[in-house]
Amino acid sequence: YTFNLLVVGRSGLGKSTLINTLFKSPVARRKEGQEEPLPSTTQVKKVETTVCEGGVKLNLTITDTPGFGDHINNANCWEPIVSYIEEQYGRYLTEEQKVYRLLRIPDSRVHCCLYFIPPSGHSLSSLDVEVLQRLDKVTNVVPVIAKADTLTLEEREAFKERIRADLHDHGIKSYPLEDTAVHDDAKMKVRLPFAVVGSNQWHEVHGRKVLGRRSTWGLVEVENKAHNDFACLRDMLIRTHMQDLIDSTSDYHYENFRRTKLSV
Amino acid sequence: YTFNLLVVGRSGLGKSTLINTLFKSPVARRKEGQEEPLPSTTQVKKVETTVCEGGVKLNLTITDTPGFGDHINNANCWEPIVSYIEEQYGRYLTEEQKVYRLLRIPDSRVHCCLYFIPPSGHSLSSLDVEVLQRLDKVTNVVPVIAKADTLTLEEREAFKERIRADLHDHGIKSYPLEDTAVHDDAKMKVRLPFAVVGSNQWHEVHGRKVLGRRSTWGLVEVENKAHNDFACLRDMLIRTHMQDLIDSTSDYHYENFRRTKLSV
Ligand SMILES: Nc1nc2c(ncn2[C@@H]2O[C@H](COP(=O)(O)OP(=O)(O)O)[C@@H](O)[C@H]2O)c(=O)[nH]1
Ligand SMILES: Nc1nc2c(ncn2[C@@H]2O[C@H](COP(=O)(O)OP(=O)(O)O)[C@@H](O)[C@H]2O)c(=O)[nH]1
Repeated sequence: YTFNLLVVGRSGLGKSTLINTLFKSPVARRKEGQEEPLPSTTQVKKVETTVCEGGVKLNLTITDTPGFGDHINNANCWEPIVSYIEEQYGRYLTEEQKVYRLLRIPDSRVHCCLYFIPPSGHSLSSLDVEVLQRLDKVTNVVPVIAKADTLTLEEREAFKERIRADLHDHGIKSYPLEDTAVHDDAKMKVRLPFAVVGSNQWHEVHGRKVLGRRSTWGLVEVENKAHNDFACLRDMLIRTHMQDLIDSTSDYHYENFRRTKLSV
Repeated sequence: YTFNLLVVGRSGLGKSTLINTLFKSPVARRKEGQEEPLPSTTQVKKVETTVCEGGVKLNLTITDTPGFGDHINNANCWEPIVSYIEEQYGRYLTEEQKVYRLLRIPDSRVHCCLYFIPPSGHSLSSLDVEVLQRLDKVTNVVPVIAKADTLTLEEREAFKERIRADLHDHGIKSYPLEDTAVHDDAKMKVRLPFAVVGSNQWHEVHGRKVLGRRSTWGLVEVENKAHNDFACLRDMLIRTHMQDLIDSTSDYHYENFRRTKLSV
C-alpha cells in the first residue's frame, strides 16, 4: 500500500499538527517560531514514512508546500505545486512506456490533496478559488476548514454553505465527487467540507485520555464528532476512501494526463 | 471630544465584530457572506457616529479598509491607507495656515490605528511587517492579535513573545511607546500586544449576562481578563490613553508631517 498525500495551505493553519494527528506520528515537523525564514517561492518538500493503520503497513508520503500563500505577492504560487503533480504523472508514464518495464511501477503520484481553508467565516478567498480551480483539474482535492474551533457550530454551518456555493459557482468539483465509487455514507457527505481541529496534546476527561486543545473556558476534543469533523476526515482518508482515492488518481486523473501527453 | 480610529486587517479577522463590541453599538456593518464583491484595491471607508462613553459624548469616526490584504497580489496595499492618513494631516495643515482660520479646526487626523494580526501562532507575516513599518511612521499603531480564542493561553504567550521580537527587529515602535506620558499601568504593558476576542452575543453565566462566543465545549467571555485582553484594549483606548493618543498625534506625528511638508 502506497499512499501519497499533498498538503496545501498558508502557514499557521495547523497543517503540521493535523497531519501528525491523522497518522498518530510526528510525520510533519512543527515549526514553532519559524526560525527558518519562509521560502521566497512555494517549495515542495516530501517526507516518506511507514505507518501501521488497522494492522496494515502503509508507505506514506506527505508532500508539504512551505511558502504557499505566505507572501505579499502570491501570484502563481500554485505553479510549483501543479508542476510537481504533473511531474509524478510524467515519471509514471515514462516507466510505463519502457520496453522492459517494472511489473510494479513505483507510484509517486499524488492520490489526494488536502487544501486548508482559513476559518475567516466569510467565504473562499480569491487565492483559494484560483488555487482550487487549478488543483482540481489534476488531482483529487479535499478542501478542509482549518482550525475549526475558531468558529462556533452555527458559524461553521453558514461558512460550509457558502464554501459549497463558491465551489459550485467556480466549477470546482473536489473530492468526493457526487458519484464516487465507494458506497457513500450520505451522513458523511452532508458535513463536507470538513471543519477540522488537530492536536498532539492528551487530556483527561472522565478518566479517559483524549486528544484536544485546552483553554480556560473549555476543552475541544479532536475525536469528538460533536466538536469537529476530524474523525470523519480520518475515516474517509484512511478507512473508507483510500482505495478509491488511489484508483481515481490512476484511472481518471493519470489517464487524462497520459491522453493529453500522448496526443501532442 | 473627537476620536478617529483606523482599522486595518484582512477580511475575516473579526474586525467589525470587535469595533462593535468596543463601542457597544453597531458601528461597523458585519458582512456575513460578503455578498458584495471584495474591492479590487484597498479602499478607505469612513463611518461617523456619536457614542456615549462614561457620560461623555464622543464624536467617533471609524475608518475601515476593505480589500486590504485580501488579494492574490497585495503589493503596495498599504499605499491608499498611508495616503489617507497623510491627507488628513494635509487638510489640517491647510486650515491651520489660513489667515482667517477656524479657532477649532475640525480634526479628522487618525489618532489610532488598530492593526489586526492573524492568529497563525507562528510570527508576523511579511505583509504584517511591511505594513506595520509604513503605518508606524505616520500614526499611532496598536497591533492586536485577532480572534485570540484560536490560540490557547500558552500559544498566545509564545506568539506575543515572537511578535514583540519581530516588532523590535524591524524597528516598529508601535503604541504605547516606552515613555508614554500616561502614568502607565505596567501590568497592562506586559500583556502587549493585546490578544482580543469580540462578540455581539449575550449569554447567561451564573445569573448574569456576559458577552461571549459559545461553542459545545465552552464559553469564551469577552470581558473576562482570564480569557482574553479585550477589557485591557478597551480601557486603554477609551479610558486611560485616549487623550494621549490624540495629543501624540497632534504633537508628534502631525508635527513631523508639517515640518517635512514646510521644509520642502
Ligand atoms: N485553534 C487551533 N489551533 C491549532 C490547531 N491546530 C494547530 N493549531 C495551532 O496553530 C499553530 C500553528 O500550527 P502548525 O501545525 O505549526 O501550522 P502550519 O504552519 O499550518 O503547519 C500552533 O500554535 C498550533 O498549536 C487547531 O485545530 N485549532
Ligand atoms: N473565533 C473568533 N471568531 C470571531 C471573533 N470575532 C468575530 N468572529 C467571527 O469571525 C467571522 C468574521 O467576523 P467579522 O467581524 O465580519 O470580520 P471582519 O471581516 O474582519 O470584519 C464571523 O463569523 C464572526 O462571528 C473572535 O474574537 N473570535
